[in-house]
Amino acid sequence: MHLNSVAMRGFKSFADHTELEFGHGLTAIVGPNGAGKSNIADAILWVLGEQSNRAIRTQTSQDVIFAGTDERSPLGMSEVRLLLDNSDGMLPVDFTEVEVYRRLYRTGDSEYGINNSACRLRDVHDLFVDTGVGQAAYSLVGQGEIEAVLSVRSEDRRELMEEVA
Amino acid sequence: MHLNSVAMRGFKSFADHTELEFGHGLTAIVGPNGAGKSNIADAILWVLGEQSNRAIRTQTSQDVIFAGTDERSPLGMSEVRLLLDNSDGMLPVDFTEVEVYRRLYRTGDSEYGINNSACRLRDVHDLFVDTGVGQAAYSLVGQGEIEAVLSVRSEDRRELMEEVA
Amino acid sequence: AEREFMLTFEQIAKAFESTFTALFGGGTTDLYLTDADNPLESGVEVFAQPPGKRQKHLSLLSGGERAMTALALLFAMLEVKPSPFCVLDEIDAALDATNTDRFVAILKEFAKRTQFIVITHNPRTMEAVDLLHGITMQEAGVSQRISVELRDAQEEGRRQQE
Amino acid sequence: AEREFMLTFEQIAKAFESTFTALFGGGTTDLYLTDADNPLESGVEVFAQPPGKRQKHLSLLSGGERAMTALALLFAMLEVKPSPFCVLDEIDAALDATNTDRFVAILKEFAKRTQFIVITHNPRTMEAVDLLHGITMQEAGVSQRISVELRDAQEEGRRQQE
Ligand SMILES: Nc1ncnc2c1ncn2[C@@H]1O[C@H](COP(=O)(O)OP(=O)(O)OP(=O)(O)O)[C@@H](O)[C@H]1O
Ligand SMILES: Nc1ncnc2c1ncn2[C@@H]1O[C@H](COP(=O)(O)OP(=O)(O)OP(=O)(O)O)[C@@H](O)[C@H]1O
Ligand SMILES: [Mg+2]
Ligand SMILES: [Mg+2]
Repeated sequence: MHLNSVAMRGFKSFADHTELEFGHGLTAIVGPNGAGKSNIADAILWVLGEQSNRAIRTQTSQDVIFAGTDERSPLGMSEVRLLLDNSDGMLPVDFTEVEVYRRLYRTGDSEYGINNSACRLRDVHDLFVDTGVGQAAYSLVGQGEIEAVLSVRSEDRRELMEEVA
Repeated sequence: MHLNSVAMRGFKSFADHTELEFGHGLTAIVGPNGAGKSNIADAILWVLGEQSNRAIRTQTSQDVIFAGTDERSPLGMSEVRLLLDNSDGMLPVDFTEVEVYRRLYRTGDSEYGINNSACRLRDVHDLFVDTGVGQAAYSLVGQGEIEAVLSVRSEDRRELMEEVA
Repeated sequence: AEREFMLTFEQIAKAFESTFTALFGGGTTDLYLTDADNPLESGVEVFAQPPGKRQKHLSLLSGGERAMTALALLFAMLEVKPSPFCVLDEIDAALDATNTDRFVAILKEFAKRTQFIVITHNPRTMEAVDLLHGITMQEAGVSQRISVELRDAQEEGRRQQE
Repeated sequence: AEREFMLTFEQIAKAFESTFTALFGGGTTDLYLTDADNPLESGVEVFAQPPGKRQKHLSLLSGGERAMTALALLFAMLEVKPSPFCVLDEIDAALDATNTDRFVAILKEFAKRTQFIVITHNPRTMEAVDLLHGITMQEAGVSQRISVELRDAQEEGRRQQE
C-alpha cells in the first residue's frame, strides 16, 4: 500500500486547490519558512482521522480552515483527499485504488468518505487499523519531535514499542 | 564588563587544557556534531556557579569530569577559568581584570576562587548577582531551547520578565 | 500479549544495535526494561555510546548525536514492523554533513520497504530523493505548490544555509 | 515591586513590537497579562502575527516563524535590560536564508551593547562575526580548539548543509 497523492483546499494556508503526487521512492518537500510544508504533514494526519489538536498544532478543530489574509476572506470549509494504491490488498476493501476524504465546515459539521461513499470517522480509522499507518507514532515524526523519541518517559517508550508488536 | 577568555581542562570532552579568547564583538564557535561546542557553553555556566544538573545536561555533578575514552583514562578533576574585563566597574570588586575559577574533584570536593583567592560558591554568585549574568535565563539560550521561550507556561514567562525588572 | 511484546522488544533491541552502528560507524547500544518481571508495566531505557566515547548518559550526548540516536531507534522500529509510508518533518535539522550522509544512506536502504516523505531544508537530503515538491507563498499567507528542479532547490537550500 | 514590574512589562511589550517588526518586516504583536489585577501572580500571553497573515494562535506558526518570534522576545528583554554577555547555542537552526539575514542584522545591532557568543552550523551567521573558533575531535572523544579562517569555516558549514 502506498500514497499516490494528497489534494487539499481550504486546509490551513492552502486556500486554493493544491495537489501533490508521491512517487514510489523518496519524496522531498522543500521551501522557505512559513511556506506551508508542515501543513501538508498535518493534512495527511488529518485526513487519516487525527482527532488530537496538539498533533496538528491547532487549538480548536476549526483552526484547520483557511482563516483568510489581508487580501482574502476566510473560507467556510476545509477539505483533504488522500489517494492510495491498494494493489497489495493491505487495506481491507476490494479496490486497488482507495481515496479517503475529510471535510470540516466552519459550522462544525464534518464529512468523511471512502471512494466517494460517505462514511463515519470510525470507518476511516478501521480502514487503516491493521496497517500501522497514522496511529503508529513512528510513521510520522513532526517538526522538532525527533528529540522526543529519546526524551519521553520510559513507560511511554514501552507503549510505543507495544504498537510495533 | 565583558568576557576576555575561558580556559578549561578535564571539563567534559576537553581533557587537555584549552583556551578560547573572546573579542569585543561577535564570536562564533563552529565545528561538527559532537565536537564539544555546547560543552563550552556548559563550562561558562558552570564556572559562574550553575548548580542545576539539567542546565548543563548532566545527571550527577561528577559528569563534568572527563570520563576517559578507549585510548585515555578518566581524569580526577575538572577545572574552568573565566577571565573578565571589569574596567567599567560593573563587578563589585576593585580589579579591572577578574578571573573566576571552579574545580570539581572526583571525590566530590569543590573549589572556587576569585583572582586566585579561594572563596565559596556563594561568593561567586554574589559577584554576579546584580549584573544579570548567569542567572538571567535570557543571557544563555541552550541548544534546542529557543522554542521554550514561547512554549513555557505563561506564569514562567512572567517570572522571566520579573528578572528583567 | 506479554510473550509477543518480549519477542518484539528483543527484535527492536537487536535492530537498534545494527542501525546505530550503521549511523555512527560503530559504538555500543543497549535497550533494557526497567522492570523485567512486568514487561507490560515496565519502562524502556536506552543506552547508547558513539565509537570511542565513554559517557554514561544519553543527556551528555550532543544535539546531533541525540538526533542520530533517535533516528537509529526509529529505524529499528521500522525494521521490525515496516510502516507502508512515513512522513519525516525536518529530522535532519541538527545534523552536520557527515551525519546527513549517513542518515541519507540508511533512508535509501529503508525506502525499499517504506515510502518516505521528507520535509527538509538540507540540500544533501534533497540530493537523495526521487521527487521534489516546492512549497511557496507567492501571495502572502496563501500556500501553493511549484515544480522545482533538484539543482535549483539545492541552490536555494544552500542559499538557505548561507 | 508591582509598580516596577508593570513599568518593565510595558517596556518589554513595546520593545517586542519593534524587534518583531524588524525581524518579520512588519506584522502585529501583543503581550498581555492573563490577570491584570494581580500582575505578580499573573501569566504573560504572547500574540504575534507575521505580515499579511491572520492565524489566531502561536501554535499555528511554522517552526521558523516560532523561532523568529522567540528571538524577537529575547531581544526585547535584552533591549530593556542589556546583559553584559549572552551565549546563544544554535538558535538559527530552524531559519532559512532570509530569516537568517534578518536575525544577523538584529544581532549586529544588539552587539553594540551586549557581547554575543554564538554556536552555529550556519555559514550566513559565521559571515557576521568578528572572531571564529573551530572545535574538533581529532582524537576520538577529546575536544580541542583550532583556528579557522572564515572562508574555510563557511565552506565546512556549507558542506555541512549540503
Ligand atoms: N487556518 C489557517 N489559515 C491560514 N493560514 C494558516 C492557517 N493555519 C496555519 N496557517 C499558516 O501556515 C503557516 C505555517 O505553515 P507551516 O508550518 O507548514 O510552515 P513550514 O513550511 O513548515 O515552515 P518552516 O520551514 O518554518 O517549518 C503559518 O504562517 C500559519 O500562519
Ligand atoms: N565527562 C565527559 N567526558 C568525556 N566526554 C564527554 C563528557 N561529557 C560529555 N562528553 C562528550 O561531549 C560530546 C558532546 O559535546 P557537545 O554537546 O559540546 O557537542 P556539540 O559540538 O555541541 O555538537 P552538536 O553540533 O551536535 O550540538 C559528546 O560526544 C559527549 O560524549
Ligand atoms: Mg515546518
Ligand atoms: Mg551542541
